Amino acid sequence: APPEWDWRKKGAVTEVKDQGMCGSCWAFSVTGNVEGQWFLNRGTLLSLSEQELLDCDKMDKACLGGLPSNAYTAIKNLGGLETEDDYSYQGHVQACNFSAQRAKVYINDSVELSKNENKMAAWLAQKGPISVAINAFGMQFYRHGIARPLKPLCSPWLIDHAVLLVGYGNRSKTPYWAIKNSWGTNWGEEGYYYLYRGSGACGVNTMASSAVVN
Amino acid sequence: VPVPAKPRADDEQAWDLSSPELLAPARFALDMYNYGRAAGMRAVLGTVRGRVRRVGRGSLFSLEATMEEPPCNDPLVCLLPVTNKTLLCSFQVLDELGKHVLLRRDCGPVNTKVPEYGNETFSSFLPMLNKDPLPQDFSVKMATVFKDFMATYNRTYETKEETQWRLTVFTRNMVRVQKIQALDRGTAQYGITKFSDLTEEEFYTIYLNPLLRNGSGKKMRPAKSINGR
Repeated sequence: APPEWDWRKKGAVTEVKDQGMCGSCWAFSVTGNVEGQWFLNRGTLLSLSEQELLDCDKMDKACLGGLPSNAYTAIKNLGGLETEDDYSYQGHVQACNFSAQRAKVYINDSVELSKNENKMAAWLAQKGPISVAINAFGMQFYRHGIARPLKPLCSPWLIDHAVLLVGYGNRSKTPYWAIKNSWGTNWGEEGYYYLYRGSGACGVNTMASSAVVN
Repeated sequence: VPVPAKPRADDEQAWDLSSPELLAPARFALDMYNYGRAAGMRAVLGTVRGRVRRVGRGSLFSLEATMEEPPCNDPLVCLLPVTNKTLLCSFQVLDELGKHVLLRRDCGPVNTKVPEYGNETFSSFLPMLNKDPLPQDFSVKMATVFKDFMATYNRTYETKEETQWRLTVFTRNMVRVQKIQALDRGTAQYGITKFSDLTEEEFYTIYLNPLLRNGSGKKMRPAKSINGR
């Protein structure tokens, strides 16, 4: 893998969004991944709808939580995703109002990525931003810098938050993952969280996945 | 039932239950403990013992109290009816000029050993609270910081009680932040964020995703590995 990479500089990442008082991080992580895949494979960056997943992905539980693998399946079965503008975010579940005619993007499949962080970095640099799920220990009070909680406190077995890897690099020799969160721009570093890379910190390597767009 | 005990250090008062000084902080601790509970679901105070330490212009009360939880028969609220449950709680309440702030609340079943005060490891995590004396006007300072937080994040609370409760949560979170900061080996800085007035439970319930703990769900095919370039 290249020593560092940042898809934000290459136009593959939309603005930081805000899930509000709702446990819909899984929807934001997946739409962020599909936005990147659509940009890299079809050349257009579109901001896609999380509300469609909250309302129409019956395998998941909207604000009570969901799994990226279910969300990819739902997007395939529904026939695609509408844009954020066409199906705007409300922050709570409503009746499904999806229209295949309005869908702007589709996906063909989804894959599970390696748990090896070097391989994850290589995949990210070549294929695009990655949906991951981490233990959110400390994030309630995170302001800036590279987080590296003690392993017992940030156990990889207690995953509870889905986010998007958009890049990686080093800050004064400390390797990091650049992570797009969905708590708005007035949290963390303009909405981004930086997590230590290389030690499986907070389980960042346990649930890496991506959609596939042919 | 008063439980006399000998003082542990010369400068500390003995546990003195009869002192009417304990009434106000004990009642405040009980109010905070019962905050948000419906009538009929509130715990009542059992035995209380406490000691007081003069700090700055106020007093720092360390209380040990038993809380009698009411029986829980409502099938909607609890899965199994629970007979009366007694918890042993330790509280630290700062009283400055009549203004109370709850600094610590630890509760557990009666037979759980409550951590001994003065336990070095414990105290090493709370430098703010272990300054002796506490910073002057600690609660006034904390109230000022809390007001800044409210202005920064445009926070409003409906009642005075809610504001008091959120100040208590905010203060406790400042203590939690110190622990998290002390235990981070990276370069991260932790501090006040827009979530600083939420309890850990509220934050977890509202913003996080418990389904992820069950693993990644439907099996996806593995991605082809990237052939190095």
